[in-house]
Amino acid sequence: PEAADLRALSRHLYEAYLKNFPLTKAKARAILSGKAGDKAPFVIHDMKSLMEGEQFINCRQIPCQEHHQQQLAPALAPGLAGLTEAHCGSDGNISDELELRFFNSCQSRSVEAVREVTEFAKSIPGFIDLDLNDQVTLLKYGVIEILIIMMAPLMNKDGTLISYGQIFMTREFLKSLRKPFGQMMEPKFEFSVKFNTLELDDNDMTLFLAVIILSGDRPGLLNVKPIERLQETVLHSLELQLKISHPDSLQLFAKLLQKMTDLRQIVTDHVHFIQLLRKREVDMCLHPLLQEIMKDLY
Amino acid sequence: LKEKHKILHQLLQNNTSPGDL
Repeated sequence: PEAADLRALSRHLYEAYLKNFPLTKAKARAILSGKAGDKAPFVIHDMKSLMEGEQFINCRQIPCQEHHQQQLAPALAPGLAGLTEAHCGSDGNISDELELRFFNSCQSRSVEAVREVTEFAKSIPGFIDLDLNDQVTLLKYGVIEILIIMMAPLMNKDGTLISYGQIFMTREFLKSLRKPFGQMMEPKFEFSVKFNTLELDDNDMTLFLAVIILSGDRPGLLNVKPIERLQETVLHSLELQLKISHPDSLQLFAKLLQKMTDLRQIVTDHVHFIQLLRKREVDMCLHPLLQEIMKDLY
Repeated sequence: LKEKHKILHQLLQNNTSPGDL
């Protein structure tokens, strides 16, 4: 009966995952391997194709809007939605402006992604019964880790899917952007390529995300015990899930838990990059929600 | 904490749409 309860929890969370994150790992991998049946993603590999990417998104904007109206949240990835709203001015360096606009579009997508993660967190049994301050703390500290984990299925060693899987942006192009833009994604690629060797499926990912959210060691938590109790149940469910989905993969559970340590370092570095950006880019505004999350984080 | 994280708090309490953000 206990195993049955754990499987029921796994199914419940998987349903919430599908509801909130429709670009699943299965679909992203199908797109990346050319087996999705849809058109191949538009490839951005230089400034010219970045500008063409804006046109590409413009042409496809209507289906995207419908997507939102149906409350089917898109996958977690930096997007290009905001790119279409701004235009290059006649003055200044067009590449600089494009880079900043791309960064701003990533911000917009991140804000939407935070909302999706929040909805997913609320679906974890017992989460909404926690102290409201603790719910805020768990999200504040967990959400960037979740966003980074959810980027992994969209990435391979050569680049990443963005804009709901409609575009593939090359790793070399991202690396070529001016500092610190060009440095920001490289640690995520390095992490993702290693993480992807674990070959988790969407069911596994679901439970891992819930485990990360329910971390009882976040600074400032008021009532740790109920959080730890919830996490323990999800951990049992994850362990069982991995035994079923990867019977031959020894120590996968332990390997996965070790990734949580790497994640914290990536988040610390990411926040540092953002602080650097705010100093260097006078025209840059950080979205209030992202400001809230990153303020006094690490 | 809630005061310093008004939007997060709002997201937790309501079904905020992306437009509201």
